[in-house]
Amino acid sequence: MRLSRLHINGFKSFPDRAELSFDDGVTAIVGPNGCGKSNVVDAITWVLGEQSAKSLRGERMEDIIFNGSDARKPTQSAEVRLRLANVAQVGMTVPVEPGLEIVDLDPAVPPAEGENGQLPLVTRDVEIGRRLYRSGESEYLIDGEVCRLRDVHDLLMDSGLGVKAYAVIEQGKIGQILSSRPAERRSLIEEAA
Amino acid sequence: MRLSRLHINGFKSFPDRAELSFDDGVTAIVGPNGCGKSNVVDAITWVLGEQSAKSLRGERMEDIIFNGSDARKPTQSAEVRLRLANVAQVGMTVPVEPGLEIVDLDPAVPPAEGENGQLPLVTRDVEIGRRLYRSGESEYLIDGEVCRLRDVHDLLMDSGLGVKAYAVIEQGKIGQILSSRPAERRSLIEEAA
Amino acid sequence: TRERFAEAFAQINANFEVTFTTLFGGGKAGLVLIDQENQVESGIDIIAQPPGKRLQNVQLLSGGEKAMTAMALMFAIFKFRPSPFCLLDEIDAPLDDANIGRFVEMLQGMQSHTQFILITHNRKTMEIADRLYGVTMEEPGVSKLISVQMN
Amino acid sequence: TRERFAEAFAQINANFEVTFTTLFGGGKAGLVLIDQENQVESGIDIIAQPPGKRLQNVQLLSGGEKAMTAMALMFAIFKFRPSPFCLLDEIDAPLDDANIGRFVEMLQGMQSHTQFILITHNRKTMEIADRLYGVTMEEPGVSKLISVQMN
Ligand SMILES: Nc1ncnc2c1ncn2[C@@H]1O[C@H](COP(=O)(O)OP(=O)(O)OP(=O)(O)O)[C@@H](O)[C@H]1O
Ligand SMILES: Nc1ncnc2c1ncn2[C@@H]1O[C@H](COP(=O)(O)OP(=O)(O)OP(=O)(O)O)[C@@H](O)[C@H]1O
Ligand SMILES: [Mg+2]
Ligand SMILES: [Mg+2]
Repeated sequence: MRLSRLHINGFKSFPDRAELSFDDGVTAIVGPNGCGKSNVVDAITWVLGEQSAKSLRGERMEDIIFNGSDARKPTQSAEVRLRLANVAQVGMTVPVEPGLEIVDLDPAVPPAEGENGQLPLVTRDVEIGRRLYRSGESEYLIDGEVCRLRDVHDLLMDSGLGVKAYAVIEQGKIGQILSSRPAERRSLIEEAA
Repeated sequence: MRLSRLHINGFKSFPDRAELSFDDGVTAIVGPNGCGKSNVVDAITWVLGEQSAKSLRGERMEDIIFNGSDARKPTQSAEVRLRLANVAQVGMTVPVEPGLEIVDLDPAVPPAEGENGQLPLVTRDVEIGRRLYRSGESEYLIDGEVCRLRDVHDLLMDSGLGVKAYAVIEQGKIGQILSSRPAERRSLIEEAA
Repeated sequence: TRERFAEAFAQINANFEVTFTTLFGGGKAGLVLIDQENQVESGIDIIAQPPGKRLQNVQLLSGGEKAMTAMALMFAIFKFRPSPFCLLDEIDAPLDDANIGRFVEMLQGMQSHTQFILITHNRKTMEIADRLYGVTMEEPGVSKLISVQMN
Repeated sequence: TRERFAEAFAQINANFEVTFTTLFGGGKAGLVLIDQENQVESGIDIIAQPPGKRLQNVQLLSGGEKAMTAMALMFAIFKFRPSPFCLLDEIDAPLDDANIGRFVEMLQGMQSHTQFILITHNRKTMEIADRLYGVTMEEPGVSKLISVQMN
């Protein structure tokens, strides 16, 4: 499964609609200090369900709604949508791709038909979305339909996006791995186990 | 007053004698990762009296003695000497240089003879030194004579080098100023007051 | 799950020995359970020895060496349990050119199974991008995305 | 000392407004006593608004903006109570070229009264050095200093 497209609208320093497409391989985001690069990362972790405003550098979740600038008024809401491609259909087993070892498969169940342990597979594209209004109301969406946070969470768990702790390294945080306490390092390993 | 020369011998990654001279203005230290640049900064803070091994990235103070490499054995001691030029003679008032406002002078005492508030002044060069032996023994030196830590401390206080908190910004620490707690920021101001 | 942890620990440790020596061009590294008697709860220590240097407490390593060691560990975990994508925000900041070169080579080795999204100010890192987005703020306070297609 | 603190606070605050606008080419900043009723013990908050942006919690600033703001504060304290020298270890790491340019200009304005010792990987920063020392480790684990005289 892979990321396909990201839409940002009203989130942090993006008052206007903005869109990024992701291909395979490496996407680089560049630009001067303060122009909004880390805000793009925040948008991705936010739509994937980040619940802590502090992890997004805010004091309260409302801080992630565009707050205005010299020339612009604040927006009334923030919306981010992330399109995912080749997502394993919820309820089906995840494919064993060469080189990709999925260790949470039940080893007692042997791979079914197909070579290289490839299981017959149903995948689809799916778009998860999240909105926050200044009133405090917030919505989660799957393919444009309002749903609960838990539905988004389940979808992500099944598609292998559930473990976040080491798929994102935030700015300035690389040093913390070595200065963290032994117990915290253990939980890094436990999360992967 | 200014820094004039630094001698490092057996401190951290410097098993052999090494020497830096400092002119007025800007001195830059460059080189690849892990080659010893921050260790030079550590040598300066150590000879100025740093008491915490943790501030020097060590677990115990013995960690700052050269610990050996593939080809070399560990040394038995570490020594750093820092030569200071134009140090106000202890007990005399500090000169009021143009542009340099020394706010701890007693404002009730008017500048004596000389223009621009320059006081007749005795200054000298002085060399402070520090040694640590693997046995745990440690020595402080002024101009090669063994003295107490307190004598070095007094000398530095009189010469304006007593406040360390903001004359040194360690690698990776610039971010802490903004993320520190309000009380910690207050003590930064208090130290300068 | 005690076995799952033990299995994960063993594999990640083995991966770490490899990623570290690849990023450092030598040396040795590993993970150690602090309390061997109590594997169920024990914390984990990181052992790291760059080539030619003696083994010391990792805190004595330089800023760049710590970043490379942390990256080696992250990639070791990643090879054990790959995530479809990986977001890295300016992790090349403390690195010199030679280390950025080795970091970038390791990314290139992993990118066929993983989408990498990198934020960087560094030219060498930008050069391996298949796609480049520039973010600008011509209007103060308002971010704008510009796509720069490469390859 | 209550007056000494109040005096220091007022001057550093005034300096900070200037150093910030110099480093950012505009905007506003200041220090605020959190508890105005209890000036003797009150903690201090930092207010920082880059040019063209709205005032928000400083935590929302970018990595580079935080570094510039922290530097503005350090230099503000420094101008109030100069130390004969100042050791800066890689504080240009999170900065883009334009910001390194402004940081370097500010250093040049202060170097007649203060000796600066800078550790850097950045060419623009190296260019303002009156004296350059290279540290090498040709023999692994053994640092060697090489003097490169400039000007
Ligand atoms: N809710 C918001 N409304 C408007 N602007 C915001 C909001 N939240 C954050 N910003 C602005 O976004 C900017 C920070 O953006 P970001 O952290 O993405 O920068 P960056 O490109 O990563 O820079 P650097 O290279 O310095 O890390 C800040 O100037 C901040 O004021
Ligand atoms: N007591 C010691 N004996 C021998 N080597 C030591 C000792 N203490 C530290 N070192 C070595 O010094 C090196 C770190 O040096 P330093 O922190 O000065 O690097 P640096 O030049 O600042 O690099 P960077 O650019 O990555 O910050 C480490 O590799 C460490 O192993
Ligand atoms: Mg950033
Ligand atoms: Mg360093």
